[in-house]
Amino acid sequence: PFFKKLTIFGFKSFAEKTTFKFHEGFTAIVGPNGCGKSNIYDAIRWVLGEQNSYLLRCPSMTNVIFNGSADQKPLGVAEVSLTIGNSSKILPIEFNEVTITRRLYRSGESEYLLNKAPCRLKDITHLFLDTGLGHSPYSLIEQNKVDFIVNSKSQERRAIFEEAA
Amino acid sequence: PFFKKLTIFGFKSFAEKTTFKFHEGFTAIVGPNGCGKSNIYDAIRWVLGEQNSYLLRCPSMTNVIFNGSADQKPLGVAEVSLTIGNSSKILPIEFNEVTITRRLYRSGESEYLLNKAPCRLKDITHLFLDTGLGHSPYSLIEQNKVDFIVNSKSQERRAIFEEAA
Amino acid sequence: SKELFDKTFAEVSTNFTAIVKNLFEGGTGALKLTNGASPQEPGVEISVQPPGKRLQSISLLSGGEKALVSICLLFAIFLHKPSPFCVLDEIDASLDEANVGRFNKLLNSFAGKTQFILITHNKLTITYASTLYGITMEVPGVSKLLSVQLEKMVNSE
Amino acid sequence: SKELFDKTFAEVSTNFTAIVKNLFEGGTGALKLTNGASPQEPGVEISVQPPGKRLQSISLLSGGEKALVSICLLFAIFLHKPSPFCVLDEIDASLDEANVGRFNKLLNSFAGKTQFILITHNKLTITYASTLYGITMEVPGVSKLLSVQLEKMVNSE
Ligand SMILES: Nc1ncnc2c1ncn2[C@@H]1O[C@H](COP(=O)(O)OP(=O)(O)OP(=O)(O)O)[C@@H](O)[C@H]1O
Ligand SMILES: Nc1ncnc2c1ncn2[C@@H]1O[C@H](COP(=O)(O)OP(=O)(O)OP(=O)(O)O)[C@@H](O)[C@H]1O
Ligand SMILES: [Mg+2]
Ligand SMILES: [Mg+2]
Repeated sequence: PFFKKLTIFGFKSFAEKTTFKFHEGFTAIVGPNGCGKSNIYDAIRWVLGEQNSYLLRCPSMTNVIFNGSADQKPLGVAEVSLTIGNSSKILPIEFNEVTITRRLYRSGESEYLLNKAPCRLKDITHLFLDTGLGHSPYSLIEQNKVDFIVNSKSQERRAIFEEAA
Repeated sequence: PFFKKLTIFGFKSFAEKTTFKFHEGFTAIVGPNGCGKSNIYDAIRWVLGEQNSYLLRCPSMTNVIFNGSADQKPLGVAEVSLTIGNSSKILPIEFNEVTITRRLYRSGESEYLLNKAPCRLKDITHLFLDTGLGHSPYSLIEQNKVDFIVNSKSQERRAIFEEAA
Repeated sequence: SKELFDKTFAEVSTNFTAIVKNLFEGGTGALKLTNGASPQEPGVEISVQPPGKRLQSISLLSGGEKALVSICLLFAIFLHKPSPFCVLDEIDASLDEANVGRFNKLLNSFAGKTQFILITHNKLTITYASTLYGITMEVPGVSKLLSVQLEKMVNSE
Repeated sequence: SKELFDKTFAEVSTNFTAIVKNLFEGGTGALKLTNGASPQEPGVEISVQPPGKRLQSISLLSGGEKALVSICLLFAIFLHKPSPFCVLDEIDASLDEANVGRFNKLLNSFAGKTQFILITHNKLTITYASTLYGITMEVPGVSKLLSVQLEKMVNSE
């Protein structure tokens, strides 16, 4: 598979380090209301470089850091890592396996890592430009937004085609 | 029950005269995608005097008139009637039973009737002012808009409270 | 008038707090007036904490949780000023089974005061209804009323 | 560049017409470029007629039909330029059982080219998945990964 592994730690409701391994075929994620399913979608959008906190349902970006619960104290950092199989060189980079990591501290300071080495946001977004996961990603469909394309104006729909061109 | 009977004829996908009788307890309406369930919701909103075609998913109001299908020709008029039990005098009018009717012709001409006698739109909207079905009806919740109240700005929420006051 | 608005607001927010506790089986809910554009026209702020959670804003709530909050506000208003009639179009679409059950129980507790019509795809919701209308398009493009199952053997809860 | 856009548009609209016929089991779908603000930036018009219907505008489509049209456009783009990865959050929420089945068949036909992750409440969709992750909040406020059911006995169609 393209995405091999996703690790979420301190991001939204994932107070404990949680690792997902992906296999061939499609993966379904299930669970009751409010258990954290859409937070996984947000974590993927976030690690791919999303800068607009509203698209992650957050008034400000530091809201992605685990804010505590009845039994647990808030954490000081959110971290998400995504490992991608790149043997087919779909990403324009030499490695056969690429792990991107994003961290955000309460102070507002953020870090990006590429195979554990610090890098810039630009280095990450540049990797995904040609995969449909770039600037206006048509392959990430948010909850309750499936009919966005049908409801939007004809001008707004252009962006999807430009991304696909 | 408050609403006793609803008759739809020539409104949206109801090409044939269709009558619903209501009984005590709650009524569920079921059916496959696109079969006409939300059109019933629209018919109720329309007969109560709705003037904004966008709230009925129509670019223009004459789009509510049955526009034909593979086997049937378009019709020239849409008509919806609603019969209300008024023995408890919840509506400020003498009758024990009130039937409101709304018609729209392809020409754009519309008619309103109160117990079969022609009346003005104002006569109908005036009847429902105090029932929560008035100007910004909190008791009609459109498909996919249930979280409208949560997603709207604090100023917009005021209207709901004013309607309930 | 301002007094009427304030009185309505006070009653609805008391109801809201109680209904949130019921529908979320715990947690807290509150409504607050905020300084809107002018003191004459304050806005309404909603804050809800599902049991055991510490949310900084209602925008962080999940899809199903947001639907439940809206349902709580609707019924808080009904408690204050019941509407004789209410149409809900697939309001249960984002709810899981447990919440569909809780919602239907809440609905049933209001069934005496308000006549409800529910458009739904949810098999569980259908079991709570006393009249069931099926709509079909056997002839493509034309809606027909399929059948009426009157006074279904409503299982006494 | 304009040529690239035009070429992409032409291919995607051919795909769109074919996929609408498949997902709606008949009917017609088409994409058209409209005169936008400037000839350099045309808008995109969508027109779809479900089988046997004569709609004047796509705004008249039902909730489920609108979701299907968006799904058709998404897969029309994938046919032109497959994305290696796709996350769909409750895209099946407004679909009835028949359309959930058709959607899942369409999804399976793309599973070779694209890795799909589906967040869903729908029992039928779950039967098509090969990996199932359950998320729970046994401890309120903290998400935990429940269990992994690897390589489920996917029923051979
Ligand atoms: N910064 C944060 N710290 C702690 N918890 C958070 C944070 N941000 C969000 N949450 C939690 O995440 C929950 C929402 O999770 P999510 O939206 O993923 O639910 P879901 O599983 O998609 O549910 P649904 O089926 O209703 O859509 C909120 O109730 C909240 O408790
Ligand atoms: N003026 C009209 N003339 C003929 N048919 C119309 C007209 N307006 C709408 N329709 C039909 O109504 C259908 C939509 O119906 P409706 O929105 O009620 O479906 P629904 O049962 O609510 O479906 P869903 O479960 O997907 O929400 C459209 O597909 C269209 O065929
Ligand atoms: Mg969700
Ligand atoms: Mg509908």
